[in-house]
Amino acid sequence: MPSVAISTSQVRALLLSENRQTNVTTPMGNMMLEIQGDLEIPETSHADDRFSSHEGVDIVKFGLLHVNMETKSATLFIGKKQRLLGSVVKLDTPLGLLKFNHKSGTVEMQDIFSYKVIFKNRPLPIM
Amino acid sequence: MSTNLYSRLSCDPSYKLVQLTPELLEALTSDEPQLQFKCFDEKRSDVVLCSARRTWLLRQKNHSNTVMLMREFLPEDEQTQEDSSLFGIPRPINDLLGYSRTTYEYETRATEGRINLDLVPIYNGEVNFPGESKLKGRTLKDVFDNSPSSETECKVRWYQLGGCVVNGCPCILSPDMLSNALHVTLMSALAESLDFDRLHPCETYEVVQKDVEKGRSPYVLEVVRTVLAKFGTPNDDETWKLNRRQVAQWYGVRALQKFASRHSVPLEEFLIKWKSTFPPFAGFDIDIKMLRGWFCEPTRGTVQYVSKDTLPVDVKDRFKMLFKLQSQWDLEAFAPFIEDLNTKGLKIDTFIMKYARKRRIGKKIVVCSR
Amino acid sequence: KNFRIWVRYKEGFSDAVRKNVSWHDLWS
Repeated sequence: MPSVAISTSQVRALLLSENRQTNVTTPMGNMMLEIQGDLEIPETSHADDRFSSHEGVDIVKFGLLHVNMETKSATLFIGKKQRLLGSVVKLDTPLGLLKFNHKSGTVEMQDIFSYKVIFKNRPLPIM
Repeated sequence: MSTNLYSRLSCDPSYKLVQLTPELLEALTSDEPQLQFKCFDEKRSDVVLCSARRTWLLRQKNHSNTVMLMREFLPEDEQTQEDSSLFGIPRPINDLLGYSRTTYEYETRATEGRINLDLVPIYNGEVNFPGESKLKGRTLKDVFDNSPSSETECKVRWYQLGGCVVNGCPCILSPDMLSNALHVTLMSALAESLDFDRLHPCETYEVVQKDVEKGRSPYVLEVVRTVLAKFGTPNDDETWKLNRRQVAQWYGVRALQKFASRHSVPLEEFLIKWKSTFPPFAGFDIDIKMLRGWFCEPTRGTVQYVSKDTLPVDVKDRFKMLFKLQSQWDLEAFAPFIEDLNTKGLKIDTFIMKYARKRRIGKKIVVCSR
Repeated sequence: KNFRIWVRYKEGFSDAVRKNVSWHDLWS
């Protein structure tokens, strides 16, 4: 019968220390971004200074995020043309982040999200 | 606060999100062993999540938004940003890299853990047990580890099923073995005036050994332990309180099987026969209502055994069969025959009304076919 | 430049579909 234990020592320590997320990023440095739509970014690198690499992996700079933690409002600039208005919301049910390691066949719960930044409105042009 | 957002061109698909309900958060912070994903088999069964004490069915909730998981990082080539590219917002103070995207979350729904009885042999008192059983060499812990269930639920369910460990081999006591063991245990306990509210396995085993024939007795300590655990509730001090109703029910079902299988019998006659199956002076109360779910009344005032093995799995067929056995049922007598089919957890009379008709006769509600 | 970085907006949001998870799904 297949089974796998979930390694939870990391989040257990977090929960017991009562070091909870109160900002857009978790104490472990993760953030959840949600957009009501499809975020289209290239699948391959191009000769443009938005493309670079990190730890051997190709990455692209796709946007700029501004958050006002007092008002819990957020603005997301996508590329050079789109501006989205959104907010920081507290999740009704926190979400555990599970990492499945296919090589070792192990599972680890690495973090807990209590907040997300969500953009539900139609993108506006950048004036 | 402003942040530069980056994304990997190819996201890492090995991350998933699971909803952490209050029960799960409690399991995470307890001292008990870890959470596990378990599944009966790789191809067909559903994955469950188990803590030490509880089991949840895993459900995938898809959604139509883009959810990107991001983490703080240091870009390898810092670039100075011109003010015009900041669109009037403050200069970014950090950088986030999107490493994964998800289109679903896992929800958890509380469910009953199940024991995997594959390869667990039936024990009927055989001398050379377990013989060449495929489970030889495996322990009860192995059976529990291989079950999509929490350990606590396994332990409770194991004894409910008549689970036992004989000669080191996990097994299930056959109905005959269980009946005989219960009968011998009750007789021996009565003879020695043991307190039925405080039965200790070892003490009970000792009195059973006094009453069985010399030579090899199949009623080893573990069998007695299973009898007490199946028909009792635990006290604080390793003793068991006999559940008299459950014992009476067990005898009642066996009596139905023995006396009312082929033909119906008058109720009064059945009650006398049922009472006669108990050990003398046992003093167990009986009531035909205890056996609801095991019998029908083909004609007024008679009872006949209904084997659960003969009940159709299809809901319409089952209703049809039950109304063929008995044209009209009290709601309380009917419900036990169909509640396992109510998989959506509707109120039982709401569920029944989907396939039958309900009528009120005086204070009673009766159910009949449409 | 022949690439685009863009949000294709969706009018509504749906999350009603739920299904059980197989071992294969868990590891896919």
